Amino acid sequence: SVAKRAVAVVAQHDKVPHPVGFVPPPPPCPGKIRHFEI
Amino acid sequence: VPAAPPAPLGCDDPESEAAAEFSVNYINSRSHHGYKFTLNRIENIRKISQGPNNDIVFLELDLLETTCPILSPTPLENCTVRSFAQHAVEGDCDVKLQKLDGKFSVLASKCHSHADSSEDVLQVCPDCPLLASLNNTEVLTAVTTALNDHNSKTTDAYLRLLEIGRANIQYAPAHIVSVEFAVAATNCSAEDAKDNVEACQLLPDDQSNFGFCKATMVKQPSQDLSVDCLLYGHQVPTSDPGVTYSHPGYDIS
Repeated sequence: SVAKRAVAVVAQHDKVPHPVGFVPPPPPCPGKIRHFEI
Repeated sequence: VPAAPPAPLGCDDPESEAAAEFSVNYINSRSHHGYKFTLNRIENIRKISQGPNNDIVFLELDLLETTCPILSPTPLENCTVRSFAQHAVEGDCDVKLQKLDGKFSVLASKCHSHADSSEDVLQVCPDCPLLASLNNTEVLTAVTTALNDHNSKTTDAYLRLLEIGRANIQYAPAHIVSVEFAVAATNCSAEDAKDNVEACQLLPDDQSNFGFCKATMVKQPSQDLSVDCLLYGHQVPTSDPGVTYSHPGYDIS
């Protein structure tokens, strides 16, 4: 019999793991601080 | 398959920095009080396309006050940012720009400036003097005394007060009132002014000569006054850099 797997299980199995050392890109905003934060 | 929408602009992207620089120059050129502000951080940016080479850009900017008075001819890049210990002042600005064929123009801007909290300053620098209210009696007395002292000693034009830029008061270990104020030359020499000061009027725009004074009045443990005034010389007003400004919607508190 065919049993439908729960999406979470599929998503977990099919989720491609990030390569070792992967650094997510910085959020686009807010930008860098040029002097100091008040 | 329709082309994927362009990635949202990042706050540190070159295009965002160009928009922010244009906005800061606009804000300083439109301000007539206080000091020049410089960019500290691009808080947020949104770009909405209106068609080919035609975008509306919304910017949220964090600015910091510099030590350059707004009327000073010093280029912004040469202006020192007021340090934390000098009781920094921050500006928050929302600017709406249009970018048409690669050229920016400001459609509206609104700014609000506020000094850093006294607690923050004292936490970093317990003995630092704090900003005082500009209508504080000691501040007004220091400004009046300093300007009269300058006018009584100068051989140049008699100066009139334009505005008090900032003031701070220190109570320990000495009681010191420090003030900074903008001045303008009048059509009198300081000598003429002694006879009829009411006749001394600010020079017309085509001859205007603005300047700035810094003074320190020591009240305790001994009385002392030091005044340093600098006139910029006549500056030909810069016309708008060929950009249309509509609905400036600009105010600063």
